[in-house]
Amino acid sequence: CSDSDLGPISLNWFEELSLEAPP
Amino acid sequence: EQAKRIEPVFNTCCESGKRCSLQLTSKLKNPSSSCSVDVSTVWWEVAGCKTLCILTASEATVSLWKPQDPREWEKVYTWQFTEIPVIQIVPLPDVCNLVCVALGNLEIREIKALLYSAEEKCLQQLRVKAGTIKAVAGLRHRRLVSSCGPLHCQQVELVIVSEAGRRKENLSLMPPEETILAFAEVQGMQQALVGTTVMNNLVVWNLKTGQLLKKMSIGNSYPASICHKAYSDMGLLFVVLSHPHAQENESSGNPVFQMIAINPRTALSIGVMPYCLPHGQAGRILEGEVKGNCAAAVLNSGTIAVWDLFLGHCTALLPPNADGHWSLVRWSDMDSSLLAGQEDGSVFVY
Repeated sequence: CSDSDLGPISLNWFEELSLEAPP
Repeated sequence: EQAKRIEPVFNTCCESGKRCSLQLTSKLKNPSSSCSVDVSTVWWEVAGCKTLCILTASEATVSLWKPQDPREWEKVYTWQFTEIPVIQIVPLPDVCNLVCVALGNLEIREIKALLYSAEEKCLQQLRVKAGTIKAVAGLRHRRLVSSCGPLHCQQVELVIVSEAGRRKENLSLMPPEETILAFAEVQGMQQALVGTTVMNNLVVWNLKTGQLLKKMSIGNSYPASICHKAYSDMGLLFVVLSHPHAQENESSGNPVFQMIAINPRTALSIGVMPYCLPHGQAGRILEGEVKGNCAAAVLNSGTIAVWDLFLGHCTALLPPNADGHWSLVRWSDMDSSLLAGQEDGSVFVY
């Protein structure tokens, strides 16, 4: 799969989502 | 004599045309002949040695069996349950001398830890959780996760179980406002947990903070998918799902398991690999388990089917034997053994 199928990919998705999600 | 009666079972492998084998190595027969509800493996210290044992569960008992040479199993302990029936075994991966069980009727009402107290020289069963429990899973590092209660006040809780079988620490996880069907650890990410919901969403939690990080649709092709295993690689979340509610009349073409890749940042997903039955075979999954790169399912035909997740094809089929249809299938915790159970309490080790 490529970025175009799934959108921009981040290797640090877990940390980034943890910072963005409500506490 | 028993060994003589046990003959290897070979199964023609499916799509590759190669012959693969499931070799019967031993058989446990529960002398009580009570109906079997679950089977599992657990590490237990036997005569000072950490040994991989088998657990069998009927509605009224859970028994621990230790291996004996050659190809024999000996029952060591039996926990009795007189008030609420046993529904399932809930193993805690990498835990020795302790296992959890779920008790209830149609729904789980109680989770208990089973152990043997050397000090008091007796078998113990200690309550870890009570309530209307919808989904439960044992995670690494002595953790037990469960969802409990009706949708409007659903509670999701992570409990650390002590060596003595007691609640040591607990953390509330944010509920996803949809009934959770199943949980799966994310391999290699100790603080990540995924779950699937009745609305066919995949949810991700942070187990350190209890945050609900994301709710993502996994498509409308199959309702109420069950997550079995997940791992994260190159920024994507790979999840192995099963589809117990696939339409019966479409079961010949439906995958029994499916691996999807999902981008947690965008919630976009694609199918990576369908795990289908070989041509000419049809069936719907009744229950199954994924461990390592192996998946196994009991089909409504009473056959067990096995897949290699990396190869992508069915590697073995185990049709019902002379004793009856299969009702349970589990992978051993250590080696590549497969435990196949029948309703009469018989367990065959392949």
